[in-house]
Amino acid sequence: YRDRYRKDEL
Amino acid sequence: MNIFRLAGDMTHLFSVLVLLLKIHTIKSCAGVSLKTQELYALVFAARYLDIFTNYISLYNTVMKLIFLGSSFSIVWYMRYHKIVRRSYDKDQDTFRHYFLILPCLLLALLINEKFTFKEVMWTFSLYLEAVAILPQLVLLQRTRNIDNLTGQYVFLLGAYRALYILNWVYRYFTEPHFVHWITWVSGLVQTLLYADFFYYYFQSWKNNQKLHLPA
Repeated sequence: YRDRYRKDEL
Repeated sequence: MNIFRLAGDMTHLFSVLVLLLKIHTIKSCAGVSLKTQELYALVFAARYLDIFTNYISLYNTVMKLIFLGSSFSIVWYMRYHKIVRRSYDKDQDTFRHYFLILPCLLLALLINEKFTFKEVMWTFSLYLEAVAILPQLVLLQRTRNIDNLTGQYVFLLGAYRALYILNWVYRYFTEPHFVHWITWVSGLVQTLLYADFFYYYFQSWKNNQKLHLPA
């Protein structure tokens, strides 16, 4: 979840 | 998504479109550093490894494809297009950008949030993006008269990361445990590298003069 959460930026 | 990040993404998008427009319409890349373009292509390649495995949103995927496509096509234009390549001043664009890649890679191996291939490559792309503009800034100091499009390109490229900093501040205060020191520090360093450019860019705009950086 954390990964998906953090990688939402370009 | 917040207004700062959207504005940052649009500014970033606009910067690559300005550059593509310049190269595609007037078939010239005078004043543009191929080394910076190559570094940026590497940044996007290393950062968007999970473009097809980690779906966030249509917007996210489309923007990633645009950044990947534009950065690689700019490199292709400057290297192989028979007309554009003639206007590339390679004897001025001499920054040894390979000396930037290795330290960023080593630093990413040492300082990262998780020691996995994807995470290290992602961190590498952050460090590399922070210094990717250096060859371009050095070239601008050597180029006597900087044409407007190149000046606007560099300005927009610096502005996008400054907007991202506002986005991180906003997310820090509105989202619980949104703390990413690595992203913040490299984003801050990146923006600070533009500081003197912004100063001269603003001066030239205020005095309505041609932009040129002191050697």
